[in-house]
Formats: sequence, C-alpha cells, structure tokens
Amino acid sequence: SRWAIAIHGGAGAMTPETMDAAGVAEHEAALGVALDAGRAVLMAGGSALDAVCAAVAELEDDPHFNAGRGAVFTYHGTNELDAAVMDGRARDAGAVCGLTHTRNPVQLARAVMESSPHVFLSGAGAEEFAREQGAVMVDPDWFATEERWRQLQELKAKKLGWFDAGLKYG
Amino acid sequence: TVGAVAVDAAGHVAAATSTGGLTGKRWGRIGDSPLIGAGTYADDRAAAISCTGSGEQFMRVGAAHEICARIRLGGEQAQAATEAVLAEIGAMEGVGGIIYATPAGETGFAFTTPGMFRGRADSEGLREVGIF
Repeated sequence: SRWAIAIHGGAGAMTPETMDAAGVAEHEAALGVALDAGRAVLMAGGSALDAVCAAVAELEDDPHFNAGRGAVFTYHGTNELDAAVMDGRARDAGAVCGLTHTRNPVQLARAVMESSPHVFLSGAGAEEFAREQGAVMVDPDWFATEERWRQLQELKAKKLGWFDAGLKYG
Repeated sequence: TVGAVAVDAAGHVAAATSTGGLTGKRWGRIGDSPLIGAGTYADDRAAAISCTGSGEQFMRVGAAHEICARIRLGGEQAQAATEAVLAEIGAMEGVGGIIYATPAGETGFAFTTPGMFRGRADSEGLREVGIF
C-alpha cells in the first residue's frame, strides 16, 4: 500500500516579518534533510517506526529546532529533554523525560519500549537506563546554542513571565 | 519540539516526538510531548499523531488520543478530527500544531500559531516543506 511520512519542527510565533528569507531557506533545508531520512527508510520498505525515529533523530541533531541540540533552556540555564515513540501495530510505546546527558532522546524512548517492561522513565533513572543500554551520552554543552541562551536572557530581562507562555521561542 | 508520523508499505503507523520544552521552564515542568496520548499517539485502527504547542492544554485534552478516538469510534476523517481537537485546545486558550498519518496513507496537519515548521512526502511523489 501507499507509504507516507509527515514531520514537524515545532509550531510557534514565527512570522514572515520575524523570519527573513535566509532563515526560511535554512529551516526548510533542515526540514528537507530530516524528511528525506525518514522517506529513505520507507522507500526501502522499512517500518514506520524506523522512519519516524530516523527523521526525529535528524531534527534532534539540528540546532535550528527545539529538541536535542538547539533545545531551549530552563529558567536555570540547563537543558531538560523529553521524547516519546509509539508503534500503531500493537500500541507499544516508550517515553523519557527530564534527560540532561542523553544525545538522542528519541532513541532512548524507543529503547524503553523495546528493552524495558515500562512505558515512561524520568530523570536520573532514565539516564541510568540510558547508560545500561549503551546510549550515546554527551556533556550538556552539546545541547547548548548561543541563540537559545540569548532567548533565555531576553525572556528574563523583559519579565514576560518566567517561562515562554506565548511560544515566542518555539 | 519536533516530531514525525509515518505509515509504511504494510499499512502500519508510528509516531515520535522530542522536545526541549518551554524556554524558562522551572520545577521540573513536563509538557505533552512525552505523554503518551497527549503529544504522541499511534494506533493502526486510527492514525499516528505528533503535537507541538502549549503543552498544558494538549495534556488536558488528551489531544493525540482524542483525535484517534474520534477517528476510530466516531468515524471522523483525520483532518476534521485534528481540527476539532485543536479547536477544543483553542477554547482553553492553548495554541499549537498537529501532524497526522493514517493507515490509508493520508498525511496532514493543522496549526493555530502563526507558523509551524513542517514537511511531508509519500510514495506517490509528494515531497513538500513549509513554515507559514
């Protein structure tokens, strides 16, 4: 039957006025790379689960998007990452939250689904599981980008409330 | 937040979502992305869903599962179910975007923010990316 894939890199307050042509081109190119990673899996007869994990891992590694590398900062200037996967065949699912050292959270969520009796692991326990699974662990600096740090300082300086309720920063 | 939904040649669907959350979040705040049934859900009897936006309202609505329930139990089309759930979220003053893929090979999206980074492709040659 027909295969298909859709991806998103987040919804937010960006507008044609706030994102110039170069920014649009950069983001669209990055979306294309992730889309093609998932598309290649499906073209080769691969599973929907492999396709969505391939696409999301690409987006996690791209600093343009709020996940993995390029994630936004918490109030205290740290990165806390969350992810989930779900397979529609038998409704198997895996999820992780509050990660601080695991490079591709989506792959750890899949490991929770495939290699643990649980669905949802959090924080230090999730990272203990990550190390046991041989996940790629990184220094938190891997996630940090200048632009996200600037956004946090701007948010704090403007007293817009203490978090980005208006999704101004994605 | 980033996400992907897909249906493979065997007609099985899957969903994945990953996020850094909200800028300035505190107290261990977790949004909808990792919550199965809120920001991420996949069921071969309905669709695969990945969400992005103001997580608190997506959690309260149980957005991803609610869309699948509307399709499975209510017989709604995926686009209509997606837009209806996003409207419920809007009624709670939430905003965001949702993408879906169905076992029949349909993909689509809806969003109530000024923009959503998105893309889609299929075996019939569709390949597009967009923002606004």
